[in-house]
Amino acid sequence: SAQFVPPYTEDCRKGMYPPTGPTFKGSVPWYKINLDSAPRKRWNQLINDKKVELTNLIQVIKDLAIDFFPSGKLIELVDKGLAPLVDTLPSPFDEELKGIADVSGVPLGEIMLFNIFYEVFTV
Amino acid sequence: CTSLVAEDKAGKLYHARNLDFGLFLGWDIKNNSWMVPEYLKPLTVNLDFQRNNRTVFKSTNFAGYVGVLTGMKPGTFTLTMNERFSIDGGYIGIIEWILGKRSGVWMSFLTRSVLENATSYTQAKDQLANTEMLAPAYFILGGNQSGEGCVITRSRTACLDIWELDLKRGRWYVLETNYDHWKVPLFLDDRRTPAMKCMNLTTQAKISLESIYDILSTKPVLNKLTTYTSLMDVSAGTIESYQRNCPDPCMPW
Repeated sequence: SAQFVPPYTEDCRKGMYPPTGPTFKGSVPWYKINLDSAPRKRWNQLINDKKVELTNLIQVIKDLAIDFFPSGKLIELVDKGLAPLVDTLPSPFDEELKGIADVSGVPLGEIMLFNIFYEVFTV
Repeated sequence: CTSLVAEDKAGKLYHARNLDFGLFLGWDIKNNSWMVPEYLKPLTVNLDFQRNNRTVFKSTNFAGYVGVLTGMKPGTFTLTMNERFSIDGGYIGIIEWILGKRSGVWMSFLTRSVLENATSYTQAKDQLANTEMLAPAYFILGGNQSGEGCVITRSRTACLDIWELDLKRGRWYVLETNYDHWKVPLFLDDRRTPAMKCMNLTTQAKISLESIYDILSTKPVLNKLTTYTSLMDVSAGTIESYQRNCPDPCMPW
């Protein structure tokens, strides 16, 4: 099939580990999530560290939405329509998403969209 | 996505995956890459979920995403999820949810709950196979005993198939991309055949975390959508994840 036409398919790689070189972008940091703390608080440290990157991701998805729906109606729908749905989620997910929205400053509807993106993406 | 569970000659189990995401969500012409994966990579974190200062489970997440796509309960089981395409998809589940039918579970909340609450491979398999969901999915589950490894193919409401390791018949690994394993993958997106070719070339005698990382670094198993690679050793209780790049020439998916 088209996919087997080199150079898109290569011979089985060897000696790639430990990860280095052009296919290795970087390692991944560790965080603890304390399940004994309140759902609304347990993600605070992580989100505080990553809120810039999270905001950037949400912005790039919003820019895509604007490309398709320049009127901004879709984003408005997400912000106004999805936010109330958070209260329909089972515990502790409802409170966890609210905590993430609090600390990141990203609107709750957009945090909800990020967390249900798997279901939404099927559209 | 590509996920696999493999058993070596000594009966040790490995679980690994490439997390691919962001298809058709905007192409960055300057950098010749999809846009969303480049914003997901710096959000990749390893999480140690604890209760009473003791590890309940570990996972690799995108910060801000509270569900689980890659996780492990040390010494017990490992779990990854790959997307499954179906016309009876998640959007139907969302419409039902909005209309008040709330018997289904959101995919990543199910995986999170299983990792948090299931106490055995068998219990995890049962919950993943038999819980009604809002969207179809593949669950790739590994245990800690010889033979404990399977791919669960789920529709929104039913378990369509459970494909298990079967060492007596030479099935020392199970490997899933994004197509039902009994069907031929889309001819334009066959990552399964190259991945299985490399697994077979490596052989059961030489399978290890290192050789699995090599396989997951082979194009097109590694592609422009790959955000991270995770390697899990359930008996050692370790999960290691690495952000990935796919330098040109590289398949867009």
